[in-house]
Amino acid sequence: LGIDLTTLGLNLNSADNLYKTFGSPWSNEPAKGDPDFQNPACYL
Amino acid sequence: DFGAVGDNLSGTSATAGHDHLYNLQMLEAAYHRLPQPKDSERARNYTPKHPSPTPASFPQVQAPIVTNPAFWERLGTDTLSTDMLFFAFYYQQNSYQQYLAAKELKKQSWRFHRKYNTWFQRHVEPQVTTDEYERGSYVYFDFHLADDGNGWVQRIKNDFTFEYNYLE
Amino acid sequence: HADSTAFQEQVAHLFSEWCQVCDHPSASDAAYSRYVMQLQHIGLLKGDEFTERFFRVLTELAVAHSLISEQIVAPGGLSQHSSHISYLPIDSYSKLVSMVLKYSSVEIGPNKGSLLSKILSVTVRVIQKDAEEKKTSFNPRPYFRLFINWLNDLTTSDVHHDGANFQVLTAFANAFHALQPLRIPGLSFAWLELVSHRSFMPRLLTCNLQKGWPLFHGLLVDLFKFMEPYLRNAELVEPVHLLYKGTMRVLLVLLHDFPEFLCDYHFSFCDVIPSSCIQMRNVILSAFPRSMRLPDPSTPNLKIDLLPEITKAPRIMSDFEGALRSKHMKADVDEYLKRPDGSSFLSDLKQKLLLPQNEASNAGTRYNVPLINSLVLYIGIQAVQQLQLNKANASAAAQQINHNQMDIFQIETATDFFRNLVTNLDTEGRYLLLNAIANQLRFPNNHTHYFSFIILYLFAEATVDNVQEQITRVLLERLIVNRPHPWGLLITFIELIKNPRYNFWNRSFIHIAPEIKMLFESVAKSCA
Repeated sequence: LGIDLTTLGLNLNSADNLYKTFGSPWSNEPAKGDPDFQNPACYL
Repeated sequence: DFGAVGDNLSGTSATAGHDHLYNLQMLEAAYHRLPQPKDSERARNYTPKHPSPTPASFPQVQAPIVTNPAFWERLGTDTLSTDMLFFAFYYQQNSYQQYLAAKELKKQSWRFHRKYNTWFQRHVEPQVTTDEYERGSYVYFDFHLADDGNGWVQRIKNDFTFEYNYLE
Repeated sequence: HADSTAFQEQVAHLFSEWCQVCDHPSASDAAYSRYVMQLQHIGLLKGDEFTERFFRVLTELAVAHSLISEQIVAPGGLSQHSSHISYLPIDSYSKLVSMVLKYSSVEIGPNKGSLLSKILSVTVRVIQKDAEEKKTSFNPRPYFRLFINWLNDLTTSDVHHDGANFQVLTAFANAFHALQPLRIPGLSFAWLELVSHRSFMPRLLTCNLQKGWPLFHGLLVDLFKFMEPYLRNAELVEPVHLLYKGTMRVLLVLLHDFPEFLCDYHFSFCDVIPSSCIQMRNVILSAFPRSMRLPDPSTPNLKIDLLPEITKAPRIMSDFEGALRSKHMKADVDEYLKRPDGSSFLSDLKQKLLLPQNEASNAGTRYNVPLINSLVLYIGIQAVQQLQLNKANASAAAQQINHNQMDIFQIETATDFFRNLVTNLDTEGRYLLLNAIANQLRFPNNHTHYFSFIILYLFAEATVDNVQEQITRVLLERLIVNRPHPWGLLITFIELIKNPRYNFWNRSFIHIAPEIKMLFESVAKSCA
């Protein structure tokens, strides 16, 4: 009967893309560490 | 007879595929050598802009918590720590901390002005808003040169026009 | 000579020099570029066999050094495995490659990116050789680290560098295809984590206007092909179960972030996912374009036929005619659709759908499933196009096509085809045929509309109970698994149980046992 897919650690109702914090196919934990951030040039 | 996907072992060199049993044995072995979270964590060697020697008893590396977005979200709550967001923004340029501080400031309705390189926050609803700009009274965070000593201050600017093409 | 031990020692010496450059606290880009110029001056970056040998020896050194630290000698001299691996050698080597690509002049001009492809193909060969030699003691983690570093350093999500970035992503996609699990099963877990990594998958799927989609489609097919033999059984051994769950996570990210990608390639994924993996297939079939708003299937008196999207064809990026062509059947089908009378197409079709004996055991079925899938979709598409053509030619006030009034005669031949197969195939063949039809019940589009009509029509026209029972089973088994459930499947089942035309609740197999009756009632309640 498959799996309750809401138990795989992904917030399927998230308004934001899941891939930004997708840590690994083997864990429920969201990615830690530096996601792909870009500081606009005017910040520097 | 692979239908829509073609025979996916073609087009790449060398050894033919293995049989199911061999593949399963290799998979079992790989199961005991899964990539660990730290295998993909980037070495976060924070290089201070102006390295200066400090006593060995001082922490010599950044505390891991400053790279955790949740820490910055907590910081944004009370006014005192808003200054810490500004500190990270102006003193840790081009770092992940600056990115997180800016994100938190925006959540607090601060807006970065690209001409003055300063953060503004509406003090009251603007008197005028058009497609190009808004005008009203704003709080802004600035480094104040004064005879009673320099310092970072939050001041009010009345009748200021914030042109949207300067909005970051 | 590139094969001499002297060359190997020279490379080792150069590598330790590089590690010192990296280690130096004031290491700067100037130092890096000076070192790269030195390599260029020695002639190691021309792209010839020296270059290949140079990077091969470096890769082997970096991996060997990172693994040495894994063996720690415990008291009493017995070496024990610890999970601690020092990645310093790997990080230094990956940085060297990034600096070479950044500063060496060979990258300028038409052969840009070729050095990266060469280094990646060298790396693929090193991994292949290592895996073949070490077998169950092969350690994939240093190679995982190497690729993670490169993905972080060499790819970007900054749209201003789309062209160059796409070249780099393509080089990695080709490398991952060469490293696919069927080829290096010991790398499977590391491979899936790399392929789905946030520095690779979203970038390949978002850059250059979907040009990366065929590449990622190929990588997912590589994965499904590897898993297919192990997924046929309900009981999965733990490593396969972990790989399955990992795949489901990746599919959920795709369903949430890139549903159009799953929509466009659903056909080929259904070709390689075993029919027993119902939930995995449902995830793919539940995808719908983000711009679309799906009406709630249980809305009373929902007028499917009046939905604007129901007349539009879905985009099919898979080569769904591939299997037909490989069996040289496409012309026969076209001929049959044009001139059905007197055609022998239907009479010897069943034989053509069977696999040769020697392939049947390996495939786990007597039938050529991709061929059945291809035939069903191809004939359905011809029928829909014929319908739209006739409709366009009919009077301006052409009737809205709907389930009951859909003009059967206009699609007589196609319907004949389905009715004939349903009647003449055995249970297994019919199950696979009905599955191929049910795989088209997705979001509102004219395929969903047509195939929903066809499967209900076959139910209504069936002269024997077991066909109705099998149609019900094919729909029901897709509904009793955990969500998600495709929209087209829900509206078809609701139509079946609500429309008196099908006389569903009086069918004998509904009442065959109390728990079966309860099952139908609970599913009916949850759907409608």
